[in-house]
Amino acid sequence: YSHIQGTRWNKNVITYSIGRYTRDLPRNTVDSLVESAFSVWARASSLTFVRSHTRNADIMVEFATHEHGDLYPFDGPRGTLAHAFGPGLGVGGDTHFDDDEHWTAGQTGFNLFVVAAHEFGHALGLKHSRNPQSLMYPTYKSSHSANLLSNEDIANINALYSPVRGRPNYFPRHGWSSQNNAWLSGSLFPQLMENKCAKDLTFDAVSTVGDATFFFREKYLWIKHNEQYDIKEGPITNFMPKIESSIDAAFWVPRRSTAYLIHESMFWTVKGSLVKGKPRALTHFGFPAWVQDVDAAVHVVKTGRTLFFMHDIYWSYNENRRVMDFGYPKYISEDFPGVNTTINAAFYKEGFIYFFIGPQVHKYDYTQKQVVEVEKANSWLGC
Amino acid sequence: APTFMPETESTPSTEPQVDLKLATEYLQQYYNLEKETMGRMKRSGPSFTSKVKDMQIFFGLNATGVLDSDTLELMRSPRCGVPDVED
Repeated sequence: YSHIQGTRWNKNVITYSIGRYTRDLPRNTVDSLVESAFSVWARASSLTFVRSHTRNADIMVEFATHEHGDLYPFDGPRGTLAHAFGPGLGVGGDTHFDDDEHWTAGQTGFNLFVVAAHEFGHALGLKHSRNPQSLMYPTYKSSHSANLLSNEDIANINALYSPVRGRPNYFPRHGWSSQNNAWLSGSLFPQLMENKCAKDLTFDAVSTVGDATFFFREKYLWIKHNEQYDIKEGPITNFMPKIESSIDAAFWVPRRSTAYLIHESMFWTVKGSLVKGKPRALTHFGFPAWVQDVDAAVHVVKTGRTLFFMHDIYWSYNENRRVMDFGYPKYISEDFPGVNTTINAAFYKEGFIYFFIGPQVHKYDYTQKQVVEVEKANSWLGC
Repeated sequence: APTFMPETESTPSTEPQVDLKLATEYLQQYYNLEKETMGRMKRSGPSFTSKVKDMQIFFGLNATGVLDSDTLELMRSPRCGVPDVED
């Protein structure tokens, strides 16, 4: 860490580990809420957070009560909810939550996601703000706008951690705009996309739309009609002017002949080749408020369920009853053996789910519950 | 039957003391108010008043230095344990 501009970490990849858990929430929910709280800062800066399971991570997360070994005892219910140390060795960065509070993932009690995001601001070196709209305002607020961070928060974290120079950026949706990524925008862009058979080609989202298959990457789109390999391609706005962003996830519900295109916490509805109306919020599907984006989505015709994947967990939405199934989120690896990493895109066809993971596609037999084949993602474009 | 409500009875008579204790601990934890080695903290002591003002200014309240109801209500709000001012 450094004292040059106040304390900050001298690196952009920071590790964290969770020590003692609260009994208020299932462990996997605590894992996801903590990860989402880190993602708030990752999305707004060039920081990356990596989960470790050792006790010597940069940021140790603990639940404790009263005296807990750091000279700053907690005070029972209410009052002080949590605290965190600024960047540094040893206790530096460590974040503690008062387990005499009732921690939840919703509006009742104290929302762990919101408090954790605030405390991780301290763990990264930020101080309290006088602006009531800022996440770094000292007192707890149960309701927050969809954008948890105020402009001031974003400016402050980027004042502490300037983007890493020269590092190629494959996932600009983590807060890097394509502007600072010369090879995706400007003169090189068409050239790269013409080279769609690049070995490490990955997709953000893949979905049927009508009688075609849409492949989204950044703000670029390939459209494959049936199995012919005369593929149309170009910026998404050429085909769908209303959509000026990239697409994180997409799925097709044949019964309604409708595709749903998701970008961060919003989604568009597409009928035929027309984008219908305005984007709506992901909460429409019944997600908790802390879900701000999903990695992939796929509709399984056989069960009438749409599956939404985020990090290492997933939700199941009943399209017939239009409600989220009870008991979710669940771990992906537990229900999809062999699929145990973040998914870029998912596509359903004739009883198989094709999980696009990096430059590979894992063909998953939904009935047999196993991966039966692995192929190259660019083979779907005829490479 | 009449119900006995001890809290109601006791709050008015001790409230100033309770408020002072709450405020003193709050300002010691979040605004670097020095702990008094001898005797009790005086509401009107120069450092106590100035720290109350600091806190009122931070939260955009009227900076009177007096423990008014808005100030006390804010001191009772659940919050982060990191101090508001440099330590």
